[in-house]
Amino acid sequence: DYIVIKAKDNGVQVIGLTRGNDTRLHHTEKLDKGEVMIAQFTEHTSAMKIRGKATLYTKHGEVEIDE
Amino acid sequence: DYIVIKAKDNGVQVIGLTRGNDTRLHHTEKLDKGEVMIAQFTEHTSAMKIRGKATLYTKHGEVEIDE
Amino acid sequence: DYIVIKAKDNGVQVIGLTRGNDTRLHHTEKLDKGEVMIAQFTEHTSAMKIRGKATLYTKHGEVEIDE
Amino acid sequence: DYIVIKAKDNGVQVIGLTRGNDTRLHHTEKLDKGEVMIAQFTEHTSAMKIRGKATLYTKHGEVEIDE
Amino acid sequence: DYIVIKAKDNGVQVIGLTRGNDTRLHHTEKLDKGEVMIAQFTEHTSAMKIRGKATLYTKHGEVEIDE
Amino acid sequence: DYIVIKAKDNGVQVIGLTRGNDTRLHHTEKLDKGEVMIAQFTEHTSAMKIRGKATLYTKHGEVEIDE
Amino acid sequence: DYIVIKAKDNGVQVIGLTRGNDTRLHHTEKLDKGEVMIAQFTEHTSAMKIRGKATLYTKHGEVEIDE
Amino acid sequence: DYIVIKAKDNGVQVIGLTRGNDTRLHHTEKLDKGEVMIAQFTEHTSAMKIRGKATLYTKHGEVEIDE
Amino acid sequence: DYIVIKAKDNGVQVIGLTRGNDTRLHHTEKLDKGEVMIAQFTEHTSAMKIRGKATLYTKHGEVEIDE
Amino acid sequence: DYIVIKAKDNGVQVIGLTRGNDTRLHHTEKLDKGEVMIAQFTEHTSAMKIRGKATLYTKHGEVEIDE
Amino acid sequence: DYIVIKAKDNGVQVIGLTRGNDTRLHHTEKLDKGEVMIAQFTEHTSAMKIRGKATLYTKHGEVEIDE
Ligand SMILES: N[C@@H](Cc1c[nH]c2ccccc12)C(=O)O
Ligand SMILES: N[C@@H](Cc1c[nH]c2ccccc12)C(=O)O
Ligand SMILES: N[C@@H](Cc1c[nH]c2ccccc12)C(=O)O
Ligand SMILES: N[C@@H](Cc1c[nH]c2ccccc12)C(=O)O
Ligand SMILES: N[C@@H](Cc1c[nH]c2ccccc12)C(=O)O
Ligand SMILES: N[C@@H](Cc1c[nH]c2ccccc12)C(=O)O
Ligand SMILES: N[C@@H](Cc1c[nH]c2ccccc12)C(=O)O
Ligand SMILES: N[C@@H](Cc1c[nH]c2ccccc12)C(=O)O
Ligand SMILES: N[C@@H](Cc1c[nH]c2ccccc12)C(=O)O
Ligand SMILES: N[C@@H](Cc1c[nH]c2ccccc12)C(=O)O
Ligand SMILES: N[C@@H](Cc1c[nH]c2ccccc12)C(=O)O
Repeated sequence: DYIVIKAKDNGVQVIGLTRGNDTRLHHTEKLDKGEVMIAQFTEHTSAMKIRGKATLYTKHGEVEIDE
Repeated sequence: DYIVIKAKDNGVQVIGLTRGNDTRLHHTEKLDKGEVMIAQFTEHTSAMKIRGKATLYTKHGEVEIDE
Repeated sequence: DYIVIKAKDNGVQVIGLTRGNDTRLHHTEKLDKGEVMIAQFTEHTSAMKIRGKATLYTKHGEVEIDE
Repeated sequence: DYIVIKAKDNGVQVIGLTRGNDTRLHHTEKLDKGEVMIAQFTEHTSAMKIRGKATLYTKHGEVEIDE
Repeated sequence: DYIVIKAKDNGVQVIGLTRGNDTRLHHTEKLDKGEVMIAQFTEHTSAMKIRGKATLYTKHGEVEIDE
Repeated sequence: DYIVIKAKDNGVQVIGLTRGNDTRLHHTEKLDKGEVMIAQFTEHTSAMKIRGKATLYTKHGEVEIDE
Repeated sequence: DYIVIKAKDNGVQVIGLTRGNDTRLHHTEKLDKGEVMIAQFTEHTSAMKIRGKATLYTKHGEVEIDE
Repeated sequence: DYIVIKAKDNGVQVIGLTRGNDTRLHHTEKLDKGEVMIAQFTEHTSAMKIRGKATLYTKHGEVEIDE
Repeated sequence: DYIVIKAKDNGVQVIGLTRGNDTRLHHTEKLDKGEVMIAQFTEHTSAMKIRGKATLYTKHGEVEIDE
Repeated sequence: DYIVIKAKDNGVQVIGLTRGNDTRLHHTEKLDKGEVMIAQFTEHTSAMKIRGKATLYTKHGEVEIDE
Repeated sequence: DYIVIKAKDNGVQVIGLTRGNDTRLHHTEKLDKGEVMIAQFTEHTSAMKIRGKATLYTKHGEVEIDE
């Protein structure tokens, strides 16, 4: 399973939250306008947060972020 | 399996409930307006609750929360 | 496998029934109007009951509860 | 695999039949009008019977009971 | 895999046939008009017979019995 | 995998052929008009023959027998 | 995986060919007009031949034989 | 996985090629007009060749041979 | 997984490339006009090349070769 | 799972991010205009970033990058 | 999983990139106009690059290369 994030502005953040008992940020990837990130769920990442102006593509459809 | 939550207002809460004999809150993630969280079911999370104004995207369709 | 419950009134109850020889309530989660719960079937939960005014979303479609 | 039962009257019964050599009732869950039960097939339940006025939702479609 | 049987008359019989070298009846479940049975194939049941006025719902569609 | 046979006349035969090196009849189930049999392929049954006036429902569609 | 053969004439033959290094006939099942055979691929049967006037139903569609 | 070959003329050949380092013919099955062969890929057969006037049915559609 | 090649001219070549560190030709099968080859990917074949006038049928659709 | 990237300009970068506790760049593949890269998620790559003018093809649809 | 490449000009290159910590070219297959290559992802190949005038067929659709 993976999701696709397309940054529509500078400074978009894709935040990885830890898997396990504890839920904290383990990584924040910064995207500039026009860049795209494709991120899987993994042994270390069981949730993600996205901040900033972007479009998210998942198996449940497309979602506009920060509009 | 994962779900997608898009906050349509500040203070949206995505609450993780523990898997196992006991059902209690193990984590509350707060989202600001426009932020999106993508959360899996995991070894530690077998149920979730969502409070506040948001849109939920799951395999069973889209659901408006707190309207 | 998970189901989605959207409370359309205060006091909606999502009740977990135990898996195994014996069938009894192990947990009752109360939802306020507008709140949404997403619940999996698990090692401890093999049946659920829902009381109060709510909408249920499952792989077999949408069901209005308590109408 | 799970089924969904929506009680359309008080006194609806969802009966679990035992898995194994022997087939007998191991549990009867009573539903009041408007209540919904979601029940899996399990290690202990390989057949179910439903009595009373209800709607059944399964992978083979919707079935009206007791009409 | 399960099938759904809706009795349209009293005295409908859902008969379980044994799995294995030998094929014999191991259980007959009687349904009254309006009752519904949902039955899986199991370690002990590899064939079923249905007698009486009923509707059968399977992955191959709906079949009217005894008309 | 299972098939569904609806007898449209008395004396319909559903014959189970043995799995393995040798192919012989291990069981013949007789159906009366209106009766329905649902039969799986099993460790002991790798082929079936049907005689008499009946309708067969399989994953490859519906087949009229003996017309 | 199974196939369905409906004999449209007497003397239809469903021939099983052996699995393994060697390919030879291990069984010929004769069908009379109107009879139907449902046959799986098995540990002993990795190919089949059909002779005579019949209709074959497989996952790749329906095929008329011997027309 | 299996394929279906319908001979539209006498002398159609279904040739099995060996699995493994070496690729050679291990069996040629001859079909007469109207006969049908259903052949799996197996531990010994990882490729097939078909000669003569026939129709081939596979998961990628129908193909006319030798036209 | 298998592909289907139909030769539309004499001298069509279906070339098997080795699986592993090294990529070299391990077998070239020659097809005459009208002949069809059905070839799997295997422990020894992880890529194929096709030369000459032919039609290729794969899960990604039909492709004309050498036109 | 794999994605497809088609470079629409020179200097397009396909960046592999490491799987595991730590998230850093392990490889940047540069594409010239018109070139295409097909990249899997692997034991070493659990996220990717794409910079420059390109079209991305994934299971969630087509995405234009850097427009 | 495999992809299909049809060369529309001479000198098309299908390049295999190594799986593992390190990403480098392990094989370049040259295709002449009209030739087709079908290539799997393997234990040794986790990414591919394609140069030159060609059509690529994948599960995400058709892509024109080098236009
Ligand atoms: N550490 C949590 C992260 C998480 C996943 N899904 C969630 C839903 C709500 C809150 C936290 C989470 C876990 O692995 O389970
Ligand atoms: N601790 C419970 C949480 C839960 C999952 N689904 C539920 C449905 C109802 C009530 C509680 C739950 C369990 O793992 O089973
Ligand atoms: N304890 C029961 C709960 C149950 C599941 N499905 C049911 C259907 C009917 C009655 C009880 C049940 C079991 O695990 O099997
Ligand atoms: N004890 C039986 C229950 C059952 C399942 N399916 C049936 C069909 C007919 C009669 C009984 C059954 C079994 O596990 O097999
Ligand atoms: N005892 C048989 C029952 C059976 C299943 N499918 C059949 C078809 C025909 C006759 C008998 C059967 C078996 O397990 O195989
Ligand atoms: N004993 C045979 C029965 C059989 C299955 N499919 C067949 C097709 C043709 C002839 C016989 C068969 C076997 O298990 O393989
Ligand atoms: N003995 C052969 C039978 C066979 C299966 N598919 C074939 C295709 C062609 C020729 C023979 C066969 C095998 O198991 O492999
Ligand atoms: N012996 C070869 C046969 C083969 C399968 N697919 C092919 C494609 C091309 C050439 C040969 C083959 C193998 O098992 O791999
Ligand atoms: N020996 C290579 C063959 C190969 C498969 N796919 C490829 C793509 C490009 C180049 C070579 C290949 C391997 O097994 O991986
Ligand atoms: N090292 C991280 C990379 C990653 C995957 N998905 C992510 C989402 C957000 C941030 C980082 C990631 C991991 O394997 O889990
Ligand atoms: N060696 C890398 C190759 C690779 C696959 N996907 C990628 C995406 C980006 C960069 C490199 C790659 C790996 O196996 O993971």
